Order: sequence, then structure tokens, then C-alpha cells
Amino acid sequence: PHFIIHLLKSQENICFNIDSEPGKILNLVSDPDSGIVVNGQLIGAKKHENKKLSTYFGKIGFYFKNKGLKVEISTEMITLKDGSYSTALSWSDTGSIIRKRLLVSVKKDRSVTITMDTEMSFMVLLHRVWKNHPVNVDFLGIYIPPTNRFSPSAHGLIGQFMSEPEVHIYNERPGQDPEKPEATMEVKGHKLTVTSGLQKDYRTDQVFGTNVHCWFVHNSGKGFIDGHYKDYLVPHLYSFLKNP
Amino acid sequence: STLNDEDSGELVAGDDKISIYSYKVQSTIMSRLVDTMIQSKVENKAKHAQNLVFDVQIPKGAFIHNFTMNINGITFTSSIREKSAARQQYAQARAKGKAAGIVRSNALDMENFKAELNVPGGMKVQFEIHYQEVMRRKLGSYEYVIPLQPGRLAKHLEVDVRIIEPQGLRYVHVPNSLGDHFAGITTITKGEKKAHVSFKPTVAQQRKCPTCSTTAVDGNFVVMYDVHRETKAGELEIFNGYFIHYFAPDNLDPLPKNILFVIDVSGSMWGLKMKQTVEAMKTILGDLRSDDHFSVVDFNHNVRTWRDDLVAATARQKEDAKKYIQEIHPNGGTNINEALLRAIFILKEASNMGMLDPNSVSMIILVSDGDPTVGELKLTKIQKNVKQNIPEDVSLFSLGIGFDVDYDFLDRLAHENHGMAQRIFGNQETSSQMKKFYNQVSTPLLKKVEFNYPQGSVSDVTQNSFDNYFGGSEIVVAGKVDANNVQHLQSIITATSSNAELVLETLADVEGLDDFLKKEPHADPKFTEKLWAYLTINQLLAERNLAPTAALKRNITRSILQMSLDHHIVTPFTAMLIENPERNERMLADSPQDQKTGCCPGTLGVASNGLDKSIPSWAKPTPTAKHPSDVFKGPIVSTVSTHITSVDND
Repeated sequence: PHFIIHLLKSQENICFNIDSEPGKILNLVSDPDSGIVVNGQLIGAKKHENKKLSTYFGKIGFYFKNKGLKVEISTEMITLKDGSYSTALSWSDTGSIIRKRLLVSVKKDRSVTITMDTEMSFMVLLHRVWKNHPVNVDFLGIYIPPTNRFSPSAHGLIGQFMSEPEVHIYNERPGQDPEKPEATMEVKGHKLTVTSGLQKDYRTDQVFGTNVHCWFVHNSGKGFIDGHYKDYLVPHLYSFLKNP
Repeated sequence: STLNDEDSGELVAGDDKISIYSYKVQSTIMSRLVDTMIQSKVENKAKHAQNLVFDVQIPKGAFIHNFTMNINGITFTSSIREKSAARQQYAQARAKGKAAGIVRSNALDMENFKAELNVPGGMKVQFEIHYQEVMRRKLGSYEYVIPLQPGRLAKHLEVDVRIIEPQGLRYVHVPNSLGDHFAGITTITKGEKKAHVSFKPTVAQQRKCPTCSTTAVDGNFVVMYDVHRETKAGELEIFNGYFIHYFAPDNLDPLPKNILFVIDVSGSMWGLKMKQTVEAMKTILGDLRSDDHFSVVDFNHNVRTWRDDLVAATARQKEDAKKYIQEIHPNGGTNINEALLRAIFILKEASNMGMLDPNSVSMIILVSDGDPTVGELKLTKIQKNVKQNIPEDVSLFSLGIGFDVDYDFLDRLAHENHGMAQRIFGNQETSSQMKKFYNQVSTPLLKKVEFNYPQGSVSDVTQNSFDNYFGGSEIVVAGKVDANNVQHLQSIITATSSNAELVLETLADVEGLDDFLKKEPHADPKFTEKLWAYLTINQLLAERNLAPTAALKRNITRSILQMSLDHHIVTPFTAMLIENPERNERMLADSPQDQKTGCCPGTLGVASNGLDKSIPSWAKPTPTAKHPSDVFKGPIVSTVSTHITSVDND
């Protein structure tokens, strides 16, 4: 999956890719103080292309510990779990599940919005592909607004950027590919070479997406994210991230 | 159609020289609406006149809409009239030596349509009946049952079932219900949205044995299927100005239930009925989930309880309850009133003490085989007592074993209190019938289900609010839609599931089905209208049953009558007049009225040896009561003597 981090203060978009193996679960947000976890489980493409197996988010899990609620969104179903009970909607339904002031709202074949007490929301988009496509599979995208009120202890591949790091980008120069200039980015005490590029935001146009300019951090976001991406692998869909 | 020359040929006449040339059943199931035609061509090959009987079983909820009879080229056609008008016309020109009628059957949920006529030797007759019914989903499938009893070998025997389901067919299954004798004869062709089932045994295949002249075709031909529903909670189909909304979500955990089993252990339950009840209860208790609460009330002239309050369905409690039931020895009278009030009290107590999960479903399951004999005997008073005491959110389900019980009373009791009733035969099958019924209500998935449609776009919507939705079933709502001014129809369904409030929206294009149906030659373009009409009439019949005042009852009767005439169907307020082209010979087919005690003994497959081969007694000018064991005559006599002067039985 690719990540786009919009930095409000510096008005820059930073992007990176994380490639891992199908089945692995990446922690996206882990906020032990507010008791919220968001994890994404990877699925693989149907086959390798250029000796590489692309991975995507096939399942996203939300755990609202204080409410005892779990939401599992797969490319098939949207399930709200409360203890031993569960209620599910399929992507063919338009509807809402409401429990303990948590609203899970499904737009048929399009998106799920999870709203908690009106102060926190998440959006998951469904990307359907042609079912007979030789390589591609259905996958999910997740959008987390920066206005969400996570605690300062929030972490995770996305959660760590809720407290925005200082970013300085300079020395913009032509890259190997003339259409992709390079620059130097200083962040978290590291000096990184980043490449200018485009990524897609699918919230408004689910088919073609909207181009977003971003600075791409190589090597699975090394230097931009805290530690190594493998530090964000968690054992279960609702696991909090453990401190390394 | 008339008798064809091609029918002549191989003789399959019995000793009485009556032969069946063909026996055909043709059905089309279009989006849960089944249209069935049964046609039989018979000849009296004897030199003397003989009685020919066309006797077919029809599902109880089905609506007959046409019957024709062709006697040597003379066709009798049918029309639907208001009952008294039909009777008046019938009185003016009774057919000689011919009769037709709908009579109560001794089979579960069935009625018989029977036409009899005295046919001179060498004469050919063709009977053809058409009826329609709405398929109800039970335990995860639609089950279409065709009772096949041609009575003798038929040169051409054919069952032809076409299924058209725009939602897509998940599976089509034809169990070997007619026995191993016919294994491999049925062919099933299944496409994505259509299927075709064909059963055409040759004369040789029909024979009970290679040298037998009797037919092995005697039983139910069953077609089971379900539509795709794993991807969608509901389906909104709109066509020809009507909408049908099917709702059957299944990705939900069951709601916990609070269940009181109220079991009749009076003397009449002694023997097989009790043995079968104990067997069923053991399974039912074993199937209770850990979050369910339950208790058992058993009653004869006294009322006893296994526990005075509701207890959690732990393994230990379930075992204990099973032992308790096992040790019951039926004897004494029947005090239904007291038993039900005790069950209601236990549920109320549990609720008052805050023991019940707010999302749980409360229900009472009453099992009885007879009328009250102790305590309150007046059925209306028992009904009133129950209605007054039972909390609004408790459903009462009734199981009536055998035919000594006033099933209509149990039915009213159940319907009045958000439940349903089922008649059970008191035989070897009792246990499985009880379990099957229980399984239908044992998995409540949703409660307080409401269907909302935009005002102004729809009208004449059928019942749109339901207390419970049970797993494996389906809720169907229909109505008229202003297709000229509306492009899309939106619905919003609200419901409570085990852990959440659900809001489901569905948007359907009013022309969404047009393309599919245009390409489908077997599709009935009026299926939405008919489905709506049948749902509405059934609903009105149920409302009428519970109407508190005579005035309201009369209004409902008028509505039912009008709809029956508009849609050309036989209901309890109409009759079918069957007449020859000259209109100087007429037959009358009424539907049987519910009556206090049923027609039939408590076992299946009563031999019809005593069947009167002459004109049914009710069709004669002055009916006379016959022996009650004469299975077809009880209701026939009662129908005429009780109701002949009243239009709506108010």
C-alpha cells in the first residue's frame, strides 16, 4: 500500500510505500490513551508482476476499546462486533449500524464512514476491480482526517503524524527521471533524498482519483517514519502497537 | 384445450375401465409467485355410466382463479362471484350429475379441490385447475410442494416447473420425495436467474412393479430453492406500477431469547403424542443458546412449573429440564387459561426484576392437543385474559396437535399476540414437525423492523412493521408506486439487531426489471400486482379475524370481496361458478369455512374408503349430517347449514 501524509503546518504531502507479505497486519493508528486502534491486513495480487507481488489492504480493523466495539471492514463485509454479538452489512447495502454512539455508515459499493461521538471519523473506500482481472484484486483505502482528536500518545504508521514533525525540504534538483525532481528533506533528525511524484486521492473520484503532489520517501518510508516498517507489524487485527 | 387424438393409444385403464390419458402439472414461479395448472384427461371406457373424480390437493394459502372442465367437447368455464350471488345463480341451473367443491383436506396445510361427474360410457373428460400462491421462505429455502395423486397410471404424466428469480438462483434442489422408485427421472436445468424442473415418468416407470397395474406416483413432488442473498440484505423489485420488497438479511447474530414452553400434559396427550413431544423438547432444549433464558410450564387440570422463574440456558439447566419433561405422565383435564397466565407472570416477573436483556426477544410456545376442560372454558374469555395480561413485546406461538383441538382458537390467540400457529399431526412425525416449527422461530435476528417509503410516491402498502425477523425467513412488503412520476423508489428499513440499531436504505429504478422481463417469455407481467393483491387479501383476512367490532369486520369483508372480484380469485367470501356455454348447467365451488373442530382424525393418510362417489352432499338441495368420521363430509355439511344465508359470517 502507499501512504500519503498531508502535513498541515508545512503544507506538504509526503508519501511512501510499505511492501510486506500477504496476511501481515500493519498498525496504522494506536492510541492507548483514547483506546483506539486501526490496523490493516494485507492481501496480495493474484500473481507476481516483474518478480514482485503487490500488496493491498484487504481488511481494516478498528477497535474502540472504551466502548468495547470492534469494526472489521473487508472487501466483502462490514461487521460491527460488540462482545460476542455481531451485526454485518455487505458492500451491496446502503445503510448504517449505530451502537453506543458509534455510527458505521455504508454507501453501497463505495465507502464506509465511521463516526465516533462526532469528534472522530474514518473513511474506508472500496476499490473494486474486474473480478476476472489476471492480477488485480479488490482492495481498501483508508482516510483519516487530521482533525481527529487523538491523544499525544497516538502512534502507528499514520498515527505518529497526528503530532506533526518539523519538515524542511530544500535543494530541489533534477532527478534521474527529468519529470521527477529530487530534493533533500530534513525530518526527525534525518536527511533524506526524496523524489517528487504524484499519488491518487480517491475520495472524490473513486475511479480515476485526484492527483496529489507529494514528496516520495524511499525504502518504505525509512527516516520519515519512526523506526523500521516492520516495527509496525502487529499479531491481530485489533492489537495495540507495543513500544519497541 | 381439448382432448387430442394423439392421446389415444396405449391403454392404461384400470379394472373399472377408467383411464387417464394425461396428468400434467405446469408451474411457473416468478419472483416467489407461483402459478400452477393441473390438468387431467380421463376417459370412461366402460359401457355404463361411471363417476369420474378430479381430486387435487391445493395449499391452504393458495388462491384458485380458474377451473375448466371439458366433457366430450362441451367446455364448462368458471367465473368468480360474490358468494350469495353465486349460490343464487347456482340454484337456478344446477348441473345434473356434476359437482365441484373445495373441501377441507386431511393433509397438513392443504385443501382439496374436487370435481365429480357422472360420465356415460365412452365419454372423455378434461379437467383443468389454475391456482396461485405466494412462496414463503422457511428455514432458508422456498419449498414448492405439488401433491401428485393421479390415482392410476397415466399415459402422459408430466410435472413441469419453471423458476424465474431476478435476484438470481442460489440453488435448486428436488429431493427424492416420491421415493427411490423415481430416482434419476427428474431433470433440473439451472441458469443464473432461471431454472427448469421436469418430471416425466413413462407408464412403465409409473408402475409399482413391472407387472402391476397400480401407480407408484402417490406423494408430494417437492422443489426447493433459494435466491442469492449473501450480498444484499434486501431486494426492491418494481414493475408495472407495483413494488415488492423482499428482506432477508442473514449476517446477523441471533438475539437472545426468553422462552416459556407451555406444554399440555392432559390425559389426551398420553401415548404417542407425549412420547413425540418429549423427544422434540429434548432437542429443542438442547438447541437453546447460552444467552437464552427459559422455563417450562406443564399443565393439565393443574399448572406446574419446572422453575418458578426464568433461568439461563446453561448445560446443566437444560439437562435438568429434559429430565423433568421425560418424567411427565399425562393425565387429567386441560386448563389452558391458567397455564398461559402463569407463563405470562413468569416473563413479567423476570422483566420487572431487570433480568431480561433489553435486546432480547420474549416468547411463549404453547403446545396443546385439546380444548380447555378445566378452569376458564370460554375461548373468547381466554383470549381476552391473555391479551389483557401479555406484555406488548411478548410473542405467543401455538402448536395444535391433532384435530381435537380448536386450531382456529390457537391461531387467533397467536396472531393476536404477535405470533403464529401451526397444526401438528399426532403421529410418528409429531416430533419432527414440532422441531421444524421451533426452528423457524428459534433464531430471532432482528426486532422492531420497519419499512419506510416516501409519502406521495407509494400507496396501498401492505404491512410494513414487524415485531421480529427470524433467520431463514423473509419479510415481504408490497405496494403501489406512482411509476409515471417517480424514477426511483427509495426505502429505509430500521431495525434492532443483537448489538446495534440498523438503518438500511435501498434505491431501485422503477424500470429496473423491464429489460429482464421483456426477454423472459414465461414471466407473468402482472406478477407484482398479483403478489400485492395476495398479500393484501391475506392481511385483510387476518385483520378481519381480529376485528373487535362487527362494523369493522363488515368493512374489511367488503374490501376482501372487492379485491377477490377484481383479481378473479376464490376467497372465503366468493365462490366459483362453473357453467356450460348455454348456462343451463352450473356447479358451485366454495372454499371451506374454518370450523370449531377439524375434519380429520389426528393421523395422516386416512383411507378414503368411505368417500361418497356421488354428488357431494353440500351440493344437494337439502344437506343432511353424516357420520363425523366421514372425512370429507364434516365441513361440507357445516358450510351449507351454517353459512348459507350470511355473506361474511359476521
